[in-house]
Amino acid sequence: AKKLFIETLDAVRTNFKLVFQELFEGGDADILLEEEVDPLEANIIVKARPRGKKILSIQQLSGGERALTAISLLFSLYLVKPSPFCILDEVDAPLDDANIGRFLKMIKRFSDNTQFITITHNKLTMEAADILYGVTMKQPGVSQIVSVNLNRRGELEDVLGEGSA
Amino acid sequence: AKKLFIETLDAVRTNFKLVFQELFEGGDADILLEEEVDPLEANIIVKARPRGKKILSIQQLSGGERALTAISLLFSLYLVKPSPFCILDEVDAPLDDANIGRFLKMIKRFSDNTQFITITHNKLTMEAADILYGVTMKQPGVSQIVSVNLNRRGELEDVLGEGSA
Amino acid sequence: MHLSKLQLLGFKSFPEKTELVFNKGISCIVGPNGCGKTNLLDAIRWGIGESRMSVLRGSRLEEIIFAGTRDYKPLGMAEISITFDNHDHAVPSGYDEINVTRRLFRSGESEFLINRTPCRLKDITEMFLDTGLAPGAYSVIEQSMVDVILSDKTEDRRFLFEEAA
Amino acid sequence: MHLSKLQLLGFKSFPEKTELVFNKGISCIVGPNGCGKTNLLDAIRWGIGESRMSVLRGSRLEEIIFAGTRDYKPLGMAEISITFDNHDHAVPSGYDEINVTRRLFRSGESEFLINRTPCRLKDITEMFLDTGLAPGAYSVIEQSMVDVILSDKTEDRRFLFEEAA
Ligand SMILES: Nc1ncnc2c1ncn2[C@@H]1O[C@H](COP(=O)(O)OP(=O)(O)OP(=O)(O)O)[C@@H](O)[C@H]1O
Ligand SMILES: Nc1ncnc2c1ncn2[C@@H]1O[C@H](COP(=O)(O)OP(=O)(O)OP(=O)(O)O)[C@@H](O)[C@H]1O
Ligand SMILES: [Mg+2]
Ligand SMILES: [Mg+2]
Repeated sequence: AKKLFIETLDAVRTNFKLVFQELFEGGDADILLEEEVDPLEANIIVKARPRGKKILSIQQLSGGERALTAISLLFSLYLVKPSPFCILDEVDAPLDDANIGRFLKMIKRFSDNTQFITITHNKLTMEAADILYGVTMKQPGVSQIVSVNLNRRGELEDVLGEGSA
Repeated sequence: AKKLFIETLDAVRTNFKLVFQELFEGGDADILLEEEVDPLEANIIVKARPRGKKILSIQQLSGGERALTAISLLFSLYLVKPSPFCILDEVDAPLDDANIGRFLKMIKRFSDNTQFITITHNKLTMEAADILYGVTMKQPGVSQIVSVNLNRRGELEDVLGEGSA
Repeated sequence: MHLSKLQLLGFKSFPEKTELVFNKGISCIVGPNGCGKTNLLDAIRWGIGESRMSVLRGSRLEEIIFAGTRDYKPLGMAEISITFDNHDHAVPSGYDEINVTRRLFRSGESEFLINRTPCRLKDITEMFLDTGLAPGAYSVIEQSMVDVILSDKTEDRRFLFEEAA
Repeated sequence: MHLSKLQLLGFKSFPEKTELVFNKGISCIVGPNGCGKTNLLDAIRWGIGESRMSVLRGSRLEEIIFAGTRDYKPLGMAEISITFDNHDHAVPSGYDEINVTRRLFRSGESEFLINRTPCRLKDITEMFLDTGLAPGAYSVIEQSMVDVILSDKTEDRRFLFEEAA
């Protein structure tokens, strides 16, 4: 079990460096085991350094940098042992447009092997989808699904524009 | 002190109902003190019911509904005792465009008496501002401020489009 | 393996029989705040065996069942059916298609079926054990996970690594 | 009272002398992830007396000071100066303009000034005591506050009500 865990950690670490560097356009990242403790009990330490910046603690990273680092780590785990589908619920919320673009480019590559379901309020994420489902509450408190053709922008506006919470 | 606290609670409650109903276009909300406990120690219970829905626990509300409920409560406190300025750091992230619109309309009204500073990635929030400041890192890790004229879209695009974390 | 169909009846904000068909590739779910998008994610999780109410955003089990609205009566049962395309035999069963159904009644009673054959909850969770779809693993990524995966407390992070091993 | 100017030198990602002028009304700060927007908010909080490193997103006090980058050396001091327009005498001092300066040196030493007169941290926090700008009150609203203000643990919510009283 210890051997399997260490092998998994090494595989995840290798992926983490690559995924991080793609999403951050450079920089470096690492995963380390706490020293002098049994690997099956040790703290797993995450280090992340965006391009050109000095290594600071994870806490000092910005909201968007933290989100992108967490996404990099989750994708690194997934690459070691892919799940059949992956659901992403508004993970783009703290990201700027450029980071959303890199994130979507990576998802499109993975989508040959994995089914992705994204939940979003962001137009870029909608445009990256193969198919769009609108959820509406024409009657308050009652959800209904509307299948939205990506070419029918008017329809999309209706679904999105539908008033408040 | 007990009297002051109860008066404050009543004032906040009155505001909360009004603010909530404006941001949610209806529905109802309340703040209650835990029964049978000294008001200075009691739990403060928040109830929120979007229009047409049944009262459910705060936990069951959606991400955006929770954010808007929290914003309503914070604004209700502010209306009882306004602070000279209010800084809002990406509070629009979980909100859909219609809710952002109502939120901005309310801020504009309050901005006669209070200075607002919004931090955002959202175009609607940018458009609601009187003045826009861009923060850039032309040199990695070194922040600089650029004052952006709302009419100079090209300049805004540069500031926003500037690459990754 | 991939998700091919999700059917809901009486689950949270979906009182009426509702069906979503998924393709391989990227599906995107959109709609205003509070319209039911995350509820669809909860439905998928619940259908494949998640039972922790903290994850399903409720405090009592019966909060899964449609509670009624101003205009609709509450229902007595929640049912989720998920159909998987298993042509690649990621789940080592003989079936090319796997249909999982889970029901909860207000009495607290539950029913579970795999390909229309009654079974126990355990049979459902064990079936998905080696596919990366275990509850709490990395096939569902939401905003709140960012802090979990980067926090100082390492147990949640460790759990994800063990899932990938 | 309103904020009229913020000056930074050596504070977090702002090694160079930087100035922002604020008007009454709505100012909006924009820029890519990690460029320094929330650092500006940290600067304002720190300048008016916030000292909790958990709030300032650091673990050691010296993380406030510019740590250097690949191309810049670390600095030895962080300084924030905030100028308030006090024509309405919200702060009951004789001054129409109040300038607060706070410095931190790598040695751990601090300096505090009000209108260029050395003072203690206590003098700064007490000056703002009745203006609603107390640390942790409702003049700074960020995403993470949503869960805090709606959580079951009522102490944080209670603190806000006491601030408003
Ligand atoms: N048992 C139930 N019966 C009826 N309605 C319910 C039930 N449980 C939850 N809901 C409703 O579901 C709504 C939340 O839905 P959901 O979390 O899916 O929204 P969402 O589309 O993800 O929104 P957001 O964009 O804000 O995240 C709540 O308003 C709540 O009223
Ligand atoms: N002491 C320091 N010295 C140098 N750089 C620092 C220091 N403390 C923080 N930083 C840098 O500041 C950056 C974070 O800035 P900030 O949190 O203001 O970003 P932001 O603009 O709010 O981004 P987001 O849109 O993602 O929230 C980090 O990348 C970090 O490298
Ligand atoms: Mg949601
Ligand atoms: Mg920020």
